[in-house]
Amino acid sequence: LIELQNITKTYQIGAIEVPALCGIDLRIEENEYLAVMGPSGSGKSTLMNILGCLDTPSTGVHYFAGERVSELSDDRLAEIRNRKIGFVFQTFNLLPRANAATNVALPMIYSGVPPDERKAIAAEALKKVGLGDRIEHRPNELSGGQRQRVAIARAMINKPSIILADEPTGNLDSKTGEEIMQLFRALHDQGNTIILVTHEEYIAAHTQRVVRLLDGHIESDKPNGRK
Amino acid sequence: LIELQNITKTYQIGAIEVPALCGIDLRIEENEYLAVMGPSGSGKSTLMNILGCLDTPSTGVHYFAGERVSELSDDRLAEIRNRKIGFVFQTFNLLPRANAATNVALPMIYSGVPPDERKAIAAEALKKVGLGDRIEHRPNELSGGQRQRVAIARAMINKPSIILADEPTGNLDSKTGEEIMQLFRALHDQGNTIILVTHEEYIAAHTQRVVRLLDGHIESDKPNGRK
Ligand SMILES: Nc1ncnc2c1ncn2[C@@H]1O[C@H](COP(=O)(O)OP(=O)(O)OP(=O)(O)O)[C@@H](O)[C@H]1O
Ligand SMILES: Nc1ncnc2c1ncn2[C@@H]1O[C@H](COP(=O)(O)OP(=O)(O)OP(=O)(O)O)[C@@H](O)[C@H]1O
Ligand SMILES: [Mg+2]
Ligand SMILES: [Mg+2]
Repeated sequence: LIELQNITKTYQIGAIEVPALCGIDLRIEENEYLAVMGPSGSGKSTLMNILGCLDTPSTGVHYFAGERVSELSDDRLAEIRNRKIGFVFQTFNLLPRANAATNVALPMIYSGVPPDERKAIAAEALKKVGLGDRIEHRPNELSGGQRQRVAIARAMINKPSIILADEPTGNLDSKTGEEIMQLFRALHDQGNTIILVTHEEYIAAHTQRVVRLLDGHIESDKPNGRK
Repeated sequence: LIELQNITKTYQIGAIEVPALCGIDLRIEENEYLAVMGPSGSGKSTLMNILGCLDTPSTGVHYFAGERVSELSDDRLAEIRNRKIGFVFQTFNLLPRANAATNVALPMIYSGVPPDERKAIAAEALKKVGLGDRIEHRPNELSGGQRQRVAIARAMINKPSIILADEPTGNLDSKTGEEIMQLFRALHDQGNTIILVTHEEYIAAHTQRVVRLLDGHIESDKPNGRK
């Protein structure tokens, strides 16, 4: 499904080069359930942005569903990002002036779902993440963990076949975190592919494979024993 | 040192009232080391904003160092916020167009430290949180956990006697999280008061008292056994 061959990513600040990924080889099959772990600054979000077709590598080859991502048209990339991949950002990236329902419905506007249907689907998605009583709140009228859950609901709304979630439970207590993991489990059981960045072992315990990064390299890539 | 008597906080959204704190009584002595825990949306950040004199309660009485906060002048409040209290926000609240050193130095500008001294103290503080090689990076050129550590360095820069940290390790792997907890431990040993919001048990294990919130109430307030 996804293949990375010798991927590097180097950021440029003025004359300074900041290497974030230094030669990553990774192969992910359909319906896998992966955790990406590693120290702060080791390159997890950079890797997720490339997997999600949100950023391009500096060097290396990236295949998505058999196609070379570097040769895809902008329209094809936009379609992949909107329909095939659901992305939960580490910084949520919600629209500050829109309420929770509008934020969750955003991907459906791009995919052409009619307004009444969008409203009903968004309300249902917010109930699923425990925010049925916060539908009209704007991001600054929500707690940190509630904003995170709006971002999770938004990522799932177009029923994408791949979910990329960067630290989805970083602001959630363990009970609420477990509720979110039940949602991901259901998506995985339905045949979807799940890739999570986490620093919490109890979250990684839900996955079937753990890829550990260290200084932009893959330090280890092992099955995780959860059936 | 700090006393809250029957504190409530109700947010207003149009005609809707959102109760966040519903009658909080809390007494914190000097040099205590407290964790505030509880489900997402239970009122932890709202409580921290009141303790940090960043927001006012709807009803109830708040004493800080023997003074009634509601009767303090704006100048006295600004002095307390700048000199006595260091605040690590759940959303970091860094200046996006300033680099890490400038962000960390910000409280020293208000307290009148000369520029050369500020620069040296800021660089030292960033080294202490493991960011000696990221001093000139702006927030969008840093990873999530690196931004969090800039916010932690900034909170400590004026050597405040009270540190309020809202989920300071939410984006950090456990090794980096433990390094930050060593910093807090040193501050506590020097006589400072530390109040942390966390949802991670291994972080709460470092503290001496755990206050658990549930739906805007204190569900329990117990010593934590760490000597
Ligand atoms: N500005 C606001 N306007 C309206 N409601 C708000 C506002 N800020 C917070 N709330 C509501 O008040 C409640 C408490 O919020 P608070 O941020 O204190 O929770 P929290 O315990 O810090 O949660 P988390 O662990 O998710 O960060 C939440 O249910 C939230 O929706
Ligand atoms: N836009 C950028 N410009 C320059 N350097 C960057 C940029 N984005 C990230 N970096 C650097 O690249 C490295 C990897 O960043 P990345 O965000 O991928 O780490 P991470 O593993 O997600 O960390 P965290 O767990 O703290 O979120 C970091 O050291 C960071 O300072
Ligand atoms: Mg990251
Ligand atoms: Mg909070």
